[in-house]
Amino acid sequence: PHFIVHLPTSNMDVCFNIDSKLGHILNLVSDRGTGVVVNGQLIGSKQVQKSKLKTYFGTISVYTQPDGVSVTVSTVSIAMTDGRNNHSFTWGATAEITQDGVQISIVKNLHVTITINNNIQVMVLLHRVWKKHPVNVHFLGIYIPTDNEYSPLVHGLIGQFSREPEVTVYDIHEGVDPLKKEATMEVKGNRLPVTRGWQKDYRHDERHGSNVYCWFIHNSGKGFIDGHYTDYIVPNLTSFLYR
Amino acid sequence: AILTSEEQEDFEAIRGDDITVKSYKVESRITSRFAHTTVRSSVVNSGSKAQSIGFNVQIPKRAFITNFTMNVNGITFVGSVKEKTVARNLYTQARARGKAAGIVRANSQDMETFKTEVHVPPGSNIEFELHYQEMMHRKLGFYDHTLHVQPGRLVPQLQVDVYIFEPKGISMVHTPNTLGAQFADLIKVTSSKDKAHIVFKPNLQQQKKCDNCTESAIDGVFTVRYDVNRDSNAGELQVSDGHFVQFFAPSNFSPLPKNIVFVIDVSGSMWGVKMKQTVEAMQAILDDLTIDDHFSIIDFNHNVRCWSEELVQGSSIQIADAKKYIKSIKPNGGTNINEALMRAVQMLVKASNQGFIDPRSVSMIILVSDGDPTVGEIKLSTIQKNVKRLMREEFSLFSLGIGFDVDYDFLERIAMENRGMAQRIYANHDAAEQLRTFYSQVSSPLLRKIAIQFTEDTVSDVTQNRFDKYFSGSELVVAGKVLPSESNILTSFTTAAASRLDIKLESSADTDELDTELAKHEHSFTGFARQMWAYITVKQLISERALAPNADKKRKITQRIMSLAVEHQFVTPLTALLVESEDATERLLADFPKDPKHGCCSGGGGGPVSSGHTQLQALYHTPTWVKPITPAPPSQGIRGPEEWAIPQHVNLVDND
Repeated sequence: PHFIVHLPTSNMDVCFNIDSKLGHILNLVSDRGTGVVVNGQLIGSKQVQKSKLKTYFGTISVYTQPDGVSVTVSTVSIAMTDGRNNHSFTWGATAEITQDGVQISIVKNLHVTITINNNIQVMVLLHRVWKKHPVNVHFLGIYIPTDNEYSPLVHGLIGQFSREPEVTVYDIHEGVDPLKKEATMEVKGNRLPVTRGWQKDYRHDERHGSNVYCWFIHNSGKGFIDGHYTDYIVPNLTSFLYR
Repeated sequence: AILTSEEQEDFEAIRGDDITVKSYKVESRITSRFAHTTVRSSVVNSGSKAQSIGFNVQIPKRAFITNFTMNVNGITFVGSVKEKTVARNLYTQARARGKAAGIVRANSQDMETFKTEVHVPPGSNIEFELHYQEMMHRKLGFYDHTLHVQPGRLVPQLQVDVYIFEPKGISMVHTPNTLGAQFADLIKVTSSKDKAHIVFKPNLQQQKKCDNCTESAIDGVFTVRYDVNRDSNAGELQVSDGHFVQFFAPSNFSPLPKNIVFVIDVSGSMWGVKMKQTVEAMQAILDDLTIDDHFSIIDFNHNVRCWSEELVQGSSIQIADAKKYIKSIKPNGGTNINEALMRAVQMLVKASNQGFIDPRSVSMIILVSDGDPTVGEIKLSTIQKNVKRLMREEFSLFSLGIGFDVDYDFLERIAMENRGMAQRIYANHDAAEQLRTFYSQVSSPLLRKIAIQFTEDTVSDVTQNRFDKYFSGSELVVAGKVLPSESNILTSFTTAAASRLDIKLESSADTDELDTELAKHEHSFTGFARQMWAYITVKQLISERALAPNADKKRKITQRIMSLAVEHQFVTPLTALLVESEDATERLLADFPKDPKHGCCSGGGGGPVSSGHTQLQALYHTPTWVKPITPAPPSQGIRGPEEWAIPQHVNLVDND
């Protein structure tokens, strides 16, 4: 998964990849204050290519307490449960579902937006590929607005950046790749080598995406994210982060 | 019918001093749950004397006959549906000239018998062709298409073909073994993604009851069972020929909790098989209840008794106690339906007022009765008014009429008026199974307050589009006309309430796509959407008419039914099929048969009836090529030809 973090005060985008294993569940947002957790489980492509198995998000789960409502989005269906009742929808139809403070809006074959108590929103985008492709698989993207109203306790691979860190980028110079400049970033007391590159935002064009130019942090975001990326691996789709 | 040489040999072999059926072919074309069936028979009077040759077909009660034609020695009789009075007048004119005959229609519980007889000289060839249309209803997760195959004799060319086309794809299709185990291997099913063809074509030997027998073993129901693919919960919207049909059958929802009051008739007439089967069914039904459900039981004869005065939770202890209670009941005494129903409604009202009922749960009264009220309020219309007055919008009443003596029309009216449905239960050895099957249909309500709507000014003449409940395994269908529009996309919006959540689903369809697709399929029924809309509308109008509050409203509905039925050629309670020779000098008349007030079939002791249906001798005053028959003794007050009056089986329209 390719992470893009927009820092509104610094007016820049920072990206990093998390290169974890098939089946791992990564915590994206963990907020014990509002009781919301967002996790994503990794799937792999059908075959190894160039000695590497690509990983993607195959399942995204949004869970909210104390109601115990869980919305699990996969490339096949969107399931909602409150612990007692289970309801399932497919990507095949545009729909709106409301239960207590949770609202789900499905746009047929495109994306689903989950809104909790009108102040926390998550959009999951469906990326479908040709079914018979020998390597590629359907996967999911996730988009979380910067103005979500979390509690001060929020954390996670994305949630931690709701408290925007101070970032300074300097010493911009030509890099090995003439298209990609290099620089040094100071953040959270760390000095990190960064590379100027671009990632894709697929919200408005699901096939081609639009370019988002960002400073790329190497080694799975080390130094930019708190701790190590393995700290964000959780046991279940509804697990909060333990720190 | 042209026979192959082998078939010709078969024909010669079975030909005798008798009536010979050369061919008997049944073909059904099902497109999007709508079926058009044609039954064709070619018969020869192979005897040495003039004989009556009959053509009997059993058709499902829910079907509408759309045409009947007959060719007698080259003279063709063609049918057309007309308003009943118009048809009768024309028929009467023909009768006055001695040029008329009757087609008999009679009802048993599930099937209707269409019978006609023609008296013809030896060597005569007659070809009969009957057409009818019906809509498949989904129950317990599948559609059953049934054809009664009863050629009566060995037939050289006997063939049944069922063609199915479902645009979204067929998820499963098979033929349950209802015709007889010996025929199972003779039924061939071929299916692809969206089409299926089922054919049954036994040769003469395969039709025989035994190797050396001369009787046909083929006498029963041929069933095709199938279901369709559903890739989303939003349902399936289809547009064809200026009409739309929306099918809605979601799954993957948790069932809603239920509050059920079982109201069971334990009057003296329930003694024996009926009570035994009811007790057996209730054991299984009670076991199906869960801790989320609430229930109680009221048993009534001339008194009304409650197992529990209030609804209780479906815990294992309560269920065990209820089962024991049911087993201990000894039927006796009269029948006080009014009091029993009042008590049941009051129980639900009390529970609701006390906040005991989850607002998102489903509340039902399930009434099982075998007869008319004999104690307390006995006037049915008053009971109907009492129930309607006390019931709340969120409660439903389901009625099961067990046996032949029950006034099913009454049970159906009170159910329909109170957001439920009614079903007949045959009082025989499998009544328990029938009761359980009925309960299975209503045991899993998934959604409440379903509304299927469209953007303003995109559709018109929409059939019922608001439904109180949706049960798992069933299907809601809405049809209507598509208004001209710049866009070629029609969109529907369905709202409903599930357990704890509200949903709004969107479906869309291209208005031209399906017609293009249908044109490619040889056996599809291209006019299905138009006919299905008319079928649903007429059915709904007939139900509305039965509940119309005054004569004026009833009259307006009557007019509408007649107009639609004539336009779409449906034989209904208000229209008749007039069959005329080419020069319009000879006529036959087929009316929609009326259900007998109490059951049918005086001869039957139980089970689906294949005998005992009302018979009228056909009276046919002949042209040159037919000899007259001797009139049969009058039955049920029918007078002979010299004193011919309006046939007793003609359905007189209420308030007309």
